[in-house]
Amino acid sequence: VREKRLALPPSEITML
Amino acid sequence: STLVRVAKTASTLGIAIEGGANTRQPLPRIVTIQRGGSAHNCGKLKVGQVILEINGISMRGREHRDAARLIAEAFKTKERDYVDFLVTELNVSL
Repeated sequence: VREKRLALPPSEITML
Repeated sequence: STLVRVAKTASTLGIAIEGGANTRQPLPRIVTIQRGGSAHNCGKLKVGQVILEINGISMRGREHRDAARLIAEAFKTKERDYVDFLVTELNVSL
C-alpha cells in the first residue's frame, strides 16, 4: 500500500 | 475525529491545505495556520489535522482543487457565520 501511495504525485498546497 | 466550529471572525479563514484524491495525501491536511485568520482565532484547528468533512460534506474522493473550492465557498457563504470542520489527528489513508 505504501509503495502504491508513494507512486502517486505529491499534492499542491492551497492557502484559504 | 473531532468536530470544530470555526467562527468567521476575520476576513480570511487562514489555513493552507495539502492533499486530495489521487495524491500521496488522500485527504486534505492542514499544513499552515496563518496568524490573525479565523482558524487561528478559533484556536482549535491544528497543523497536521486531516479534514474529513466540511459542514457535513465529505472530503473523501475529492481532488485537491475541488476540496479547496468547497472550503472556500463554505467560508464565503453568508448563510452561516461559522464553518464546521470534522477533523482527525490520524493520517487517514483510503
